[in-house]
Amino acid sequence: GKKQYDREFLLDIQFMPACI
Amino acid sequence: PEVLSKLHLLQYRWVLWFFKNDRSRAWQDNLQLVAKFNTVEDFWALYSHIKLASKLSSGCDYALFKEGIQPMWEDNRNKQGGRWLLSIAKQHRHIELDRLWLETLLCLLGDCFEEYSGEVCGAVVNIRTKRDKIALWTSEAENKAGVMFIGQIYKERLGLSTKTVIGYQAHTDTAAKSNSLAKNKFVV
Repeated sequence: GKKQYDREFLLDIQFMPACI
Repeated sequence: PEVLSKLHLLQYRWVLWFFKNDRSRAWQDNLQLVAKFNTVEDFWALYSHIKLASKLSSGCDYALFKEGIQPMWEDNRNKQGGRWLLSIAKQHRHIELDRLWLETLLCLLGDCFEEYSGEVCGAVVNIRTKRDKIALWTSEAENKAGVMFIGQIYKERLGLSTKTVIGYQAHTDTAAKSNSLAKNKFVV
């Protein structure tokens, strides 16, 4: 499906720990 | 595979370009491809690693375009197109420029222009001595419905007041008027 992200979601991901 | 499944794929793959003005070289030779990415995580890794737009020297640009579209008027996807243009006075560089450029990037990456997102080609920030510019490029200047829809969403997302007017110019008009601003084809 289409990958639409709102700005708050995009900003939240900036500070998520890397999934390693 | 488990790591990949946790990354957030973007609707498009994007390319970041950097332009540094060196008058001894041809325009195209001053344009460098910095990186390509197609996940939200890779975008932030790149964004955190590079200078903020406000810290670039005068004469430099960043451009973010969909993969396959060169950040220039001559590209087939741009030549019938145009741009929504923000002009930012120097005294606002350190307050507003980085915020407005990041909001522009988030509009592109989040694919926020609904059914008209296919019309969007990319965006450019120009750092200049007097006034910086940020522009959102679309592919079809004659598509009034698409251009107006994109302009209205863009203005709202930038948090500009209703009193602020931003204009859209066709690239063909801009190219013909290299020393002055082209006339606005549309405004929001």
